[in-house]
Amino acid sequence: GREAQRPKNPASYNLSEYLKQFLFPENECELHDFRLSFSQLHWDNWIIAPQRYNPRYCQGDCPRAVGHRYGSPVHAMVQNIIYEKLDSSIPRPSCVPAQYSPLSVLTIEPDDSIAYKEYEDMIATKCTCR
Amino acid sequence: SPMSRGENRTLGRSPEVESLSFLLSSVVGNRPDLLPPLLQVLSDRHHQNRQRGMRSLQPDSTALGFMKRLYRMYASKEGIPKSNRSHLYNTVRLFTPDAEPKWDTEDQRMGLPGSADLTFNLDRVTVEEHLLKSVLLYSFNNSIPFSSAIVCPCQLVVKELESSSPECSRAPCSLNFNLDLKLRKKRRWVEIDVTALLGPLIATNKRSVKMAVNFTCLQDRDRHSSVPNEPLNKALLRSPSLLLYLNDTSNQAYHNWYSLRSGEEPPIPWSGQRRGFSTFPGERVAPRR
Repeated sequence: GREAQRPKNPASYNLSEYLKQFLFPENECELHDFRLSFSQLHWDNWIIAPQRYNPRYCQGDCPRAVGHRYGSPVHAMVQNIIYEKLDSSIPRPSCVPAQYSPLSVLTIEPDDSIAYKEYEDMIATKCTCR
Repeated sequence: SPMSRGENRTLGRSPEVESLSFLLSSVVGNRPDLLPPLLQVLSDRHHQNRQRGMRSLQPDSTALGFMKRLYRMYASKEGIPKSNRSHLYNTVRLFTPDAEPKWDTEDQRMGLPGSADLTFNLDRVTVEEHLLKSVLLYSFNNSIPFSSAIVCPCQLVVKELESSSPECSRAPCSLNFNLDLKLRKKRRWVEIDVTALLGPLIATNKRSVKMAVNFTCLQDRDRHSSVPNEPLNKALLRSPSLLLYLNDTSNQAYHNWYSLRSGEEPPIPWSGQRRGFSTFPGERVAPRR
């Protein structure tokens, strides 16, 4: 009990190690590639182009002080505080895509017509913690 | 490699997961609108193919060549729509005639392509896809070696065969073209803008379009006395394809007019006011205010 009450003295820690956890978490939230080919999904006989597609995905830890580095809203910091101070059953902010780019697709339709379409939000280009 | 790891985690190897409809129905149940657009198209496709015993798809090879060229013009290697483009549509659909066209036997004997009745089934055009431009796409086969660009005078008559329909009172039901075709070794397609003819029909969501077309190349420019250019007419692949340049306003479609240069307006669906609004690359016609 007495051990817990004694205020932790930052000086007893290596300050740079202490700060590192805020600035550069090891498994930092970032963008990862996932190159798939439509032939793997057996969709290549109606998707003519592109033949390969890299939707990318976001993965990694969200540090406690998310701040501007991840373009996180203030809410994400509030949720972190709730998790740490009030109720740890509330999840911490997650590493998710924040921006996307479109994709052009050339497909053969069931009636053998051919369609060129441009779809929104098909490739993740930026991650955030929220 | 990341791909195989990802694949094991997301798709797994069990046979059930291989079947697309199982995968999609387990994700959305009976709420297909939850599906992203691409998966929705593929889910419909998978369902229809199972109904038709998985008939393999055979689009017209010439048409496929044209659309692949169009794809390379509009999208980067990774499939991302190019930003430095001047057109405003996010959908292009190519239709080939429904059945084998009915040719005028008299013309056939004279070695002319002659007039043909064509029917195009436009079922795949959705309600949110608004027509900006429609084009008849003719192509020439390789029977004539074009060593250099040649220019040949041609005549084309396009007549919409349901002229009794009310749309015809407001817009022409027949178009005559006198063209000087520029044909090059690499460029064997000829695109004829028929928006004025088909615009009113497609704007009223007609599911099929019937038309008679007569395309004849002539020896010389004096169209009244000129005789048909037989070799060129023979090289002309008989039935044209129909190209529709559309603007899909659904929220899944990519709307690139956010990136328009200042002063350019977002596309206005075909409604008759803006004639000859040309959105085809290379033909920069400033939309009238």
